[in-house]
Amino acid sequence: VSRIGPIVLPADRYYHPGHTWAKPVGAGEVLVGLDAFARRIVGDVRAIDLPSPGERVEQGRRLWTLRFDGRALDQPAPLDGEVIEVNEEILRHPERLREDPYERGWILKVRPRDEQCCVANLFASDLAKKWVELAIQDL
Amino acid sequence: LMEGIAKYLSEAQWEQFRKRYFPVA
Repeated sequence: VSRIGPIVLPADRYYHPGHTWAKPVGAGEVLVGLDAFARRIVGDVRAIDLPSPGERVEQGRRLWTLRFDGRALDQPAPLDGEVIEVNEEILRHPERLREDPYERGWILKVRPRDEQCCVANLFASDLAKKWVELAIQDL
Repeated sequence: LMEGIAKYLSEAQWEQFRKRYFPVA
């Protein structure tokens, strides 16, 4: 685990510079969510605009939009693939992302386009930590 | 880092921060 104050970045997943994560969980399935830095920046999420199962997603392109306190934040897909499941609990209760953006707070399950999922263009947690530190300095 | 800091930034500050640290193609 990498930690910056209250912001934790578990070592068991890969991070996109747009503060989404990908965690392989089995045969051709990857969970996707937002990291604790994004969660802290936005505070309480009021709603999430999500793609539906069956939709294709592309690394770096908009995957979802978080809505909070009158503002919105688009976040990118961490990998190429197809959405196979939406976390309905988080969709109905996005405020629960505050408690746990990593386990119960996964947002989508994606079938990756290729076997090399989650290596290309993504950070391990130690590099993601440096990226978060830079952003915090900027703030 | 302040909880929910985005809402305390000006619109211009937020846009600049968002584009740099939350890049979307």
